[in-house]
Amino acid sequence: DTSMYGEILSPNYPQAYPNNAQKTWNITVPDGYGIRLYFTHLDMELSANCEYDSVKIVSGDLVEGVLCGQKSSKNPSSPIVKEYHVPYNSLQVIFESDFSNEERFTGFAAYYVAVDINECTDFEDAPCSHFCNNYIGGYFCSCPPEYFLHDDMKNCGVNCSGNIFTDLTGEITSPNYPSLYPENSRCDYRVILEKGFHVVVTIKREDFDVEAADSEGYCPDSLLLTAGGQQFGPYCGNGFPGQQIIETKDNVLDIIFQTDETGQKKGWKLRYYGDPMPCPKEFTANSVQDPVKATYVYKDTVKITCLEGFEVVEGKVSSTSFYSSCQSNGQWSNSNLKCKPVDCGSPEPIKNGAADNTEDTLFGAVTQYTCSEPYYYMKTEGTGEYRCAANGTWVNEVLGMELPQCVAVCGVRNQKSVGAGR
Amino acid sequence: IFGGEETDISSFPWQVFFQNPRAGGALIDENWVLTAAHVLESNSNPIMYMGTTGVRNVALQKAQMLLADRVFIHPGWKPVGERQTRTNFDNDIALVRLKDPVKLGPNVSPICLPDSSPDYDLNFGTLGLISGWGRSNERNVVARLRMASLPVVPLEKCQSVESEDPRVDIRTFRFTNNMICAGGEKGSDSCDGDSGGAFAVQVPNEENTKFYVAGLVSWGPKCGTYGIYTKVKNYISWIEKTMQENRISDQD
Repeated sequence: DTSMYGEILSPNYPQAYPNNAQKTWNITVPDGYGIRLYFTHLDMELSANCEYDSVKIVSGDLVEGVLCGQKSSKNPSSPIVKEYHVPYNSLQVIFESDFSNEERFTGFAAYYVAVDINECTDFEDAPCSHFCNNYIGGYFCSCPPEYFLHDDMKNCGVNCSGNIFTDLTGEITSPNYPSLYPENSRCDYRVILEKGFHVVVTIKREDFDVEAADSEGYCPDSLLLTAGGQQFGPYCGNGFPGQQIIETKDNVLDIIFQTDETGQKKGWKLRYYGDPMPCPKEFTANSVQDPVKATYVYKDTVKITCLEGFEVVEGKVSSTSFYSSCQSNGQWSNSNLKCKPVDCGSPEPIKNGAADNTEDTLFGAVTQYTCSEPYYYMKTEGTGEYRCAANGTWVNEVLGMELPQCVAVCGVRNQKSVGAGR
Repeated sequence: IFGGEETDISSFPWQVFFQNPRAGGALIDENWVLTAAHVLESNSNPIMYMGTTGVRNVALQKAQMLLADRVFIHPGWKPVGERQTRTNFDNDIALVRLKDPVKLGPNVSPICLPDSSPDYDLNFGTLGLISGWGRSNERNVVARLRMASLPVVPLEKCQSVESEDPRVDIRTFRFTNNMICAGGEKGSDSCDGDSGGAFAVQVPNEENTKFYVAGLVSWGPKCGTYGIYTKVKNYISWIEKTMQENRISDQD
């Protein structure tokens, strides 16, 4: 039980205390208070180191004092013969008497009171990171402007989370850069770019000064970058220790800057930009591209034109060119389209004649039309030879796309030979 | 055919046989037969045959039958009344469009047409070949194809012949520049039943021997003397125009 005050009397007080006696008093005052214990009467057997009879005052593991013998007040206006101040709220008073007391000793009388302790100053370690405010029975911490008190009610930090950057280029710094960054903080930043762009970060060596790592290499304050499963850092120290250009493979970059309660430096500054996703330089065979570039990146558009005699067929529509766009996934749109040899198809049949080649019908193939001799002949000019042209038609040098005409041979008499028979 | 001889159809593969009434025609295209207008007067839906030398029924069964799809008689051909005797054979020419194209072969092939160049003007003495199953010296009804060769002569020769029928005065007949007179040699002549057949003349300036239809057997005063043939060269424009405007396309 706690109390604000109390009285502790030796056994049998004010009569002589018995031999072989042992008694312990546990004093507890409310939290936030210390204990002032003072003796107004002390009459005990004196011995070297108080080894025969003693009253011991113990605070935790620390023996505050051991009393024996007789004492009297040196101040006529005060009855206090011995006084202890303990900045804790619990104390033990342990009385012991041995077996031989040849004289009569009356023991002691002690009183304790709870006294306020100044947590802000009474201890070696200050309880608050920034401002400490003591009151009777306790204390509270407070923070400077733009800081907030963490849940532990002791540490102040800066609110530097939830920063999102979506521009294709930008600059991000630690809080207060180049002034000292706040302690006890966790700042996170996120760069979110359009799909198809990878975040590239550049940090100059001189733009980085963060509390250095300890002897075991652990960074008390650190900068950590993560993107697409890749992690860069944690980084700390004076001068950026990593690569000055960090090329991530993702369009989202997370930046986490954590600081502990000590060792603030100027912080860091980084720049970033979005690097467009590249697309392959290879295109369908038998084609030319426009424009021709060393590299193609996201949003680039290329016109693919098939070489003469080649075409792209989509369903029932054919064309000699198409457009491809470099997409956010690094692939070309329309990559399924191929330039294939123009197919003129089987040559058109003609009346009273035929084409000799109906199987090889691709660009450059040749077919020869002939008429059904001897009763038909080719009326039209030209040799009857047609070539599969780039426009997908069979073309003759003279007639163009016009088909040859086989017309009947006229005016020929097929006279039978008379022979020798009579 | 008077004064001629039997021949094989292979020598005259353009010869068309009109069954009823018996007449002739000349194949000028897979889809067209040229004949005389007066042949079609009495039968505008003739049944024709090609590719056969003989025309007995047995032979015709093996021949290629041609059916008429439409008949085009020259607009200048003047019809006459039933009881009237025709004396005007001017523009005696007609075309027959066939229902189906003929199948060409060694015995079936067209004769060439003349063009309008002077090369195709006929000189007197130019020999032409005539053929048909018409009346011959010996027979009124001929079973096998006959042919004859006869020269072109001045029209006056035809005008000077007395008609076979004494009631008919040749001077009442109309003679025009659309007519060719030929014959007068060894009695070679066309006769009844040969009408519409070709007067075939060798194509001029041609390395390989070819024949064109210079005339069509039209009429004559007396078989065995001279015969009058429609001058085909004068009708080339009409022939070509008619064929072009009335050709059957592949989609029909």
